[in-house]
Amino acid sequence: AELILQIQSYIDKNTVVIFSNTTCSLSTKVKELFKSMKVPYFSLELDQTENGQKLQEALYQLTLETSVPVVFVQQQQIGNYSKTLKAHEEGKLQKLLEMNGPN
Amino acid sequence: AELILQIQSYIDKNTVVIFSNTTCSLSTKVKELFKSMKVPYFSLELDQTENGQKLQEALYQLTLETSVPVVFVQQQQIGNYSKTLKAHEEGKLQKLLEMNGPN
Ligand SMILES: N[C@@H](CCC(=O)N[C@@H](CS)C(=O)NCC(=O)O)C(=O)O
Ligand SMILES: N[C@@H](CCC(=O)N[C@@H](CS)C(=O)NCC(=O)O)C(=O)O
Ligand code: FES
Repeated sequence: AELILQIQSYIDKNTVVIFSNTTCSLSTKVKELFKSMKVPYFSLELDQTENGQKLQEALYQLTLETSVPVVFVQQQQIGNYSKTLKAHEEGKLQKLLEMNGPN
Repeated sequence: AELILQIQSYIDKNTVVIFSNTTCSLSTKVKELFKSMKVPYFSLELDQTENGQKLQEALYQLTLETSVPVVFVQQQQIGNYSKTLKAHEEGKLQKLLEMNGPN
């Protein structure tokens, strides 16, 4: 339960959260997507985090994603790389990011 | 030297060799490329091979590629995923595969 709380806290405290592996090019690609949108993100590098494997199990319990990367925007689970790319192409990421905006 | 000989022997004995990780989607994508061409390949799954890390170091010495996947066709180093995709688009893979063909 504590690991799930830890995962949840990353999600709650950051507009964009990417659960990632440093050596994974799909993870790199999804970060580049947000960079290209000039959107800051927090990435948790599971391969370089203490308890990374246990955290990834907790991530699975929370998200049902068995893989990396996993993306959250405004506390909403977007999903894996291909789901994130699709959400971007559908303008859905932009919509979420505009929530709580200066308007 | 023995590990390099081991790597070289995979290359020599197989028309297409893919040095791969089972959990890596770029590795999966490059296999799908050859499947779509109906071309059989041998893949060495470094994450599931005894001495996989040492083999990957030997692979680096041989190829100067620090990553997976690494692809050889007809004993020629094609390179990583993006180089392989490019070689495919340029018809270069097809040319190599037609060597030693029934013609
Ligand atoms: N289609 C998925 C692929 C996800 C995937 O296969 N991720 C791999 C790394 S590329 C993975 O997490 N493998 C299991 C692991 O590393 O624990 C996506 O779009 O993100
Ligand atoms: N641009 C390269 C990316 C290669 C790459 O970054 N591979 C990653 C896995 S996706 C890797 O090997 N990381 C280091 C490792 O796993 O040892 C390509 O086209 O193949
Ligand atoms: S580990 Fe290779 S693409 Fe994720």
